[in-house]
Amino acid sequence: MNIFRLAGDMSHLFSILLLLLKIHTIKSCAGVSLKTQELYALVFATRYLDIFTGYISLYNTLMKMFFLWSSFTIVWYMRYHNVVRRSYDKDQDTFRHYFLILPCFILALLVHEKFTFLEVLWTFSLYLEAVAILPQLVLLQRTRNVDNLTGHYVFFLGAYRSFYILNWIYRYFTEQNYYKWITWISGLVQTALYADFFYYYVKSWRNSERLQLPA
Amino acid sequence: INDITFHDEL
Repeated sequence: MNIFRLAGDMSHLFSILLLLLKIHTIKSCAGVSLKTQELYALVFATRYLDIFTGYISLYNTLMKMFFLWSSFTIVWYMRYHNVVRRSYDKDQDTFRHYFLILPCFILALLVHEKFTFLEVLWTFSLYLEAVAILPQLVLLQRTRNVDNLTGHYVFFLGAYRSFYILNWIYRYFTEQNYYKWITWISGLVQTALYADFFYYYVKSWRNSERLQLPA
Repeated sequence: INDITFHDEL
């Protein structure tokens, strides 16, 4: 564990807590893409299967259980909670996220570290996570005024993978022949998708004006 | 642990 990875995990944890706070306290999911939440639930479900087969540390296991629990809870709130679901703008959240799942799965069947059931699903979860934010970014462009909590949620979600990139650089230079091309390239693609969001987020923060993404 | 590729990161 290094400071970059801890910062990344804490940023990820914080982003989910922000979203849970928004949904649980003000019972609203306005501006939040259900499709991105569903993709993330699938990412965690296919990546954290190893909590049944292996044990790394208490931290690792607790974080995996929290990510699994929170992602499915958020999807449940947005789909079935009769107050929250009313604030979900389904006619704006129209990204065809099913078109992301199959190509990621096929790519995982073709490009992976080892051709085993767990490893292919793990690789699939990496590719899917790289593109999972797309429905949310599209929704933000359509939602004229993005509320602060949603903006902060997306920012910290993007920041977590950026910290992970620093973590991979650190590990590359400090550990003997440590390299994970698949993870690194997926992480770079994932972070690159946030580039313009980061630009407008920092700009709105500097000018202390509401966050607005150009259509 | 070399039978399953070891993923220590979240």
